[in-house]
Order: sequence, then C-alpha cells, then structure tokens
Amino acid sequence: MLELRLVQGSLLKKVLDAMRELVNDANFDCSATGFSLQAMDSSHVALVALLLRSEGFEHYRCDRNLSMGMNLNNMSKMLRCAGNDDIITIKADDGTDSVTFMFESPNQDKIADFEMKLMDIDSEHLGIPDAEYQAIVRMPSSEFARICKDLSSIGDTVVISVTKEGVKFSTAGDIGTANIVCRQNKTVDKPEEATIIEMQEPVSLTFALRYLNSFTKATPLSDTVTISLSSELPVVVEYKIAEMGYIRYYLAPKIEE
Amino acid sequence: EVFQNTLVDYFNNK
Repeated sequence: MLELRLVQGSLLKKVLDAMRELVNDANFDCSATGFSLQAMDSSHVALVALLLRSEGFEHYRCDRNLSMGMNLNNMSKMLRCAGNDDIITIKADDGTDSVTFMFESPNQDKIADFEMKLMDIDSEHLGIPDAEYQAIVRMPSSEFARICKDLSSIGDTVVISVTKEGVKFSTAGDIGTANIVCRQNKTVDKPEEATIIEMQEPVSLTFALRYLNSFTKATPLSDTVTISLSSELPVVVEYKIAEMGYIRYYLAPKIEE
Repeated sequence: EVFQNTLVDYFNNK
C-alpha cells in the first residue's frame, strides 16, 4: 500500500514539466526515504535524478519498496487536470498495475481521482559516486536559463570556463560568436540573486546547449541553480526543491579528440 | 571530431 499526500500539488506538476522533455518513460521508486527517480535520455548522455523526501509530504505511507513505471507525458496529462492550489495524493496498492492521482481543492468542495496504467520499464540504474568538483558555481536559476536560451540562438555548444575572474559561457556559430561572463557577486540585497564561485582550480568544459536548455525547464522549482564542474566528469546541474529534496541533471561533456 | 561519452561510460566503467 502506497499513499503520498502532497499539499503543494503544483510542485508535482512542475517536477513533471522539468523532466518530460528529457525522458519519456521512467520508474518512480518509493521507499521509506522518499519518492525518487533516476532516468537517462535515449542517447544516454544526460541523466535526471529526482528526490522528494518523505518528510516533505503531509502524509507518507509506503509499506514496502515499490517501483512504478510511468510514461511521463501521460502522467503530465493527468496532473494538468489538477488545479494549481489542489492537494495531490498518489495512491497504489501492492501488486496492482495502476496508480491513482487524487486531486482535492483547498476547501474540499471538489475531489477528483484519475487512474493511470503503469508500464514495465527496463531501466539501467547507475551508481553515481560522490565526487570532488574543481569548481562549483551557484547563480540565479533565471539567469542561467536566460544565458542558455540566448547562446542557443548563436551556437549548438557552450564552453563553460571557471577562473578566479568568474564563470564564462562561450559559443560560436555560423553567424558569429558570443561570450557571457558572470562575476562573483555576493553583495546583493537577496541571497538568491548572488553568484557565488567556489573554485579549487580553473576548469573549462564543452556541453551541448540542447540538453542544458532542457535542464532549465526546472527553473520554476528553485530561485538558484548549482553547476558543479570537473575535467573528465559529467557536469551536475542541481535545482534544490525547498524542504523536499532536489532535481539533479548530469550531462557528459563533449570531448575534443 | 567532437564526440560524447555516455554516462554509463563515466559511472559504471570508470
């Protein structure tokens, strides 16, 4: 028996919007720790990892570990039927081949339930080791989204370089080149507007902008984004989900042979 | 030529 009640139901809608461009089908894993997911895109160069901790739910019952295969577009179609202020409850019985999403309006005058068929999905679960990163950049998520969008109108790839001067995003295409430098800026009115660079040593890596633009679909989930870079390691782009957990994206760098 | 390793190469084989 599984029953997860999320008062802030709109958060689940935002989580789906943050993943469905990258991944079509995925297994959602429920355990005592929380509601989680790990899935790769079809070319296996990008990965999304989600954790919504059990403590973040108003009610969390998960009698035994359960993995539920879902088509994210179908799940999104169902969640779009929930109002933004609705409370969402996810329910499933042991051994069943469906999941029920229950939507309650805030004053309890409307209750809806949508049952969705589950799928069998073969997915590879990667063991991602903890790593020390050469540079970690924290910046406003809206600024990162703007940079990725702007640069993708010029080129297909971005070089992200971190030095003590700041973080530089560079691209080149048929029509020309573009460089955007963000300097460390801790002296802002609101902490979420700061750009903070923790650098052990300079690092420069190249990534496909198409994937980074997909990652920025998570912007509504968090005011800030953390970008962790190391030579020869996938970049980690993390959006913290307040009081619940995180959505992390991993992307393999492009390598010049 | 530019190419991309997969995440499986990074996390399961390295």
